[in-house]
Amino acid sequence: LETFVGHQVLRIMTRNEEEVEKIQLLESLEHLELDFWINPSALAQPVDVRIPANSVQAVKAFLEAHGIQYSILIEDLQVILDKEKEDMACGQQKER
Amino acid sequence: SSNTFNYGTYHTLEEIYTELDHLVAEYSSIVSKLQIGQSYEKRPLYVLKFSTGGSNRPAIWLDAGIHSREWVTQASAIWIARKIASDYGKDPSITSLLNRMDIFLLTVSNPDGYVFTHTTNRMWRKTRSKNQGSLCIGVDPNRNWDAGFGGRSPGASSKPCSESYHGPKANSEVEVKSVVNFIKNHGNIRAFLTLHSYSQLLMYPYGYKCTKPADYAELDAVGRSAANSIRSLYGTTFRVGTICNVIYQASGGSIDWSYDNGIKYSFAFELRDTGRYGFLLPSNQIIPTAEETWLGLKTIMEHVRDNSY
Repeated sequence: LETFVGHQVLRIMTRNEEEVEKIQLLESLEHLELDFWINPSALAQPVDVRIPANSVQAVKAFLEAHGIQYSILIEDLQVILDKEKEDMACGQQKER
Repeated sequence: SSNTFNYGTYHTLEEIYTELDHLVAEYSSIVSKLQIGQSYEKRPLYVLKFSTGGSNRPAIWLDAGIHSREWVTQASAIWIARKIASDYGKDPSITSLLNRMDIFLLTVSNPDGYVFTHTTNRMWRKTRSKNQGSLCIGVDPNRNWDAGFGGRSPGASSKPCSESYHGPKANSEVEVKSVVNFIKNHGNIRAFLTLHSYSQLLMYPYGYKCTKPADYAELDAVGRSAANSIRSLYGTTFRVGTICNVIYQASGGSIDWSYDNGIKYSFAFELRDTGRYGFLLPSNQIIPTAEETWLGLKTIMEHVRDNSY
């Protein structure tokens, strides 16, 4: 089972077309292995992206260098997945 | 009900399929189960049919889970299945709907991907088909429909390793082809509704082009009415509009295909996450999500029932 320890999900608030294009540039860098949960697109939408642990610093540095605002939606993805698995096991217990 | 199925938690594919059988057994007078095909890895594609008789009645199509990792959609679909069955004969609106129309519900549109999210990679979104000439697996099944297929758009990729890879050709994915064949053979589907998650959007065509559909005014009005119904329960606010306006231009989407094939009432829902979980919505939000989603679906279904075309 693939684990996601240290993976973070950032919520990026793009303010103009130029910033959207910068995020689309990020999307094209396959070595970062970014997983866009909400793709860079219409301005009114935030961009949510899962970033593997070893790319987190590079992506944050890029965003800060370009003054692009972001917040951390999920600090450590694996923590949420562990909770989800726990809930499932608990739910199955209840059913039995 | 005598049922022990816990709708407030996530379930494996086997548990979901077993629950489908329970629903058929418990409501055998109106619910039956059809197999419309098999997935790439040969898992059955089961559709629940809600019908009170007649043959080839006008019908409504509803599917969930085409993007396998969006678990709250499959979970909501199971809850909605039981809601429809148990409300027949009690809720006048559902009773009158099922006395005139049928409903087909595909609770797990992408079973291979769904199993893969339980066994190997929780983040998996696509199908599990092998891509010739590439090490990367899978096609985005919501870019694989014959609607502007492969068109230049930011929302669909020609790269097999991309999460939004459209596939080698339209309907290359057997999961998509099976639904297309079923709907074409049925020939009397009046509404095509599909559940995705997340970000609270209620969309209608088009996505593969940024022009308004011929029925724009009506679809927009029905969409807004459905969004108001959703909001009435817990205040969850959905944005309404064409795919292109609300998100981005993306080719090969299911509701574009259904609309271009004469199914006027074609809508896609992006269910809630109003907080910080994305598509990893905690299981304690399954039932509230299903309840509010059902109100929106019901509003659209009532409009379809009262406006035959």
